[in-house]
Amino acid sequence: RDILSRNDEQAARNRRRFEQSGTFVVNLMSGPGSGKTTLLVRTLKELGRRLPLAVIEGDQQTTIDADRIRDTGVPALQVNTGKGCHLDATMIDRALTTLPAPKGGVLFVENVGNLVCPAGFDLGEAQKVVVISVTEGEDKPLKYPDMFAAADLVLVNKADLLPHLDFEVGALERNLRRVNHDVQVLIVSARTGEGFAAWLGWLEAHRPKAA
Amino acid sequence: RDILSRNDEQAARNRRRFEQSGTFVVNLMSGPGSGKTTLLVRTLKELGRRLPLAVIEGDQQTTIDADRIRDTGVPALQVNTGKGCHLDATMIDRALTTLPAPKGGVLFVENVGNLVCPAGFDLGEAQKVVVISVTEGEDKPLKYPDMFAAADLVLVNKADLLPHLDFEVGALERNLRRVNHDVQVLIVSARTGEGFAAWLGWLEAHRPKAA
Ligand SMILES: Nc1nc2c(ncn2[C@@H]2O[C@H](COP(=O)(O)OP(=O)(O)OP(=O)(O)O)[C@@H](O)[C@H]2O)c(=O)[nH]1
Ligand SMILES: Nc1nc2c(ncn2[C@@H]2O[C@H](COP(=O)(O)OP(=O)(O)OP(=O)(O)O)[C@@H](O)[C@H]2O)c(=O)[nH]1
Ligand SMILES: [Mg+2]
Ligand SMILES: [Mg+2]
Repeated sequence: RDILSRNDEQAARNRRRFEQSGTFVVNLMSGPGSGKTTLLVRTLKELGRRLPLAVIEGDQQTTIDADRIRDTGVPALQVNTGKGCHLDATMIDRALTTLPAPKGGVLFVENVGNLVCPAGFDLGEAQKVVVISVTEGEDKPLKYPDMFAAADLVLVNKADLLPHLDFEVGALERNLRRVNHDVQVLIVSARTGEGFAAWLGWLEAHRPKAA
Repeated sequence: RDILSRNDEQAARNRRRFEQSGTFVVNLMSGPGSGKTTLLVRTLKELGRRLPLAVIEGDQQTTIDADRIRDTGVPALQVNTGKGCHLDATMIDRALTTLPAPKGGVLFVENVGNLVCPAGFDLGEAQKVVVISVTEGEDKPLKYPDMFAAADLVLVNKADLLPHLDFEVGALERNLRRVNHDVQVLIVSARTGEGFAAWLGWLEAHRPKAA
């Protein structure tokens, strides 16, 4: 399909640009309400002033998420997709004209809440992180396989709610391994901070180090 | 756009067919994991043998949801959309060649878990019911406005989890009324059965009565 190959060309241009500025770019995806913004707000506070940070937010409407990010002091740009259900590489290229990629730092891109289409659109990111919350059920990796197959890391969020659910983390992991055998999985809670040492460690380990 | 007008023509044909067979069709939509299937399983058991029932399930992959429905004894047909992120009127027309619309009964269509695209594709249904769970946040109606604006009824599900969350039902309703002023809202729990008398009452009140 023409759309995807044109998108891939723009994504490759974005990626070269990120490599030149030494910017580590993470594409954060999930269904609506899994906790992407809440996770980002805590992550940005924990990363603190150690690194230059920026966030590009994708939503159909509103600047609610970008406002939540800006409240932490980190620059954020809101992209509104209207009827569109995913971010694409051209939207990221356009966003960078207003929000420069942080040199030697981290750029988080929070995609539109959707477990289907965002999986197919490369933005030029270095890593794809998929968030799923324990309230959504163990079967999602099988029912929405493209998204979980594309993930470099899966964050299982809202672990603080486990005592109140019949959710079985082991069943989720077994289903996940059927569509993405080697993917790394971390159990976290954006509310309590559980699992954040491992998540911040993963970010640091995957961030390109300046030569 | 051609796709939508062709879809609307097929939806109109579907609707005429449903009117002729006296079938009440409900298009059930939500983000992934809000509880559509769990709600349906309890609803079908409560409706029991009073009415002829059938379910069309939409998912990217697997027959997991149709299997859960069939376990209740109600006929169900699984439509797999592959890379597609919504059901459309042609898929429903095709499904009806295998699963006849229940005469004088109720046909539930559980759409693909996605708060964006399904809102734009008329299937020929009589009513659109949107499910949102209390774990997804109060801001979703503002961020995914098309879906909530299209809703005839909103079911706020997983009410049993409210004691463990900071979620404010009033805030959700205020946000909802900004995009859909007159929509009806029911608070339910598919797990405990809370709110089901009102939900079953709503179904009965909207079901066309045979002349
Ligand atoms: N209990 C609990 N609730 C959480 C956690 N993380 C997020 N939430 C809640 O989940 C809801 C949705 O959180 P958001 O951060 O807005 O989710 P999101 O993925 O950014 O949503 P969209 O951008 O709209 O797709 C809110 O009510 C949060 O308070 C968590 O770790 N534990
Ligand atoms: N606590 C609680 N959990 C619920 C309730 N309804 C559903 N769940 C849980 O929510 C998860 C998802 O439920 P499903 O019924 O599969 O949701 P769905 O909307 O059909 O999901 P998709 O078809 O994949 O979009 C499962 O773990 C259910 O057990 C409820 O009322 N209360
Ligand atoms: Mg968000
Ligand atoms: Mg389901």
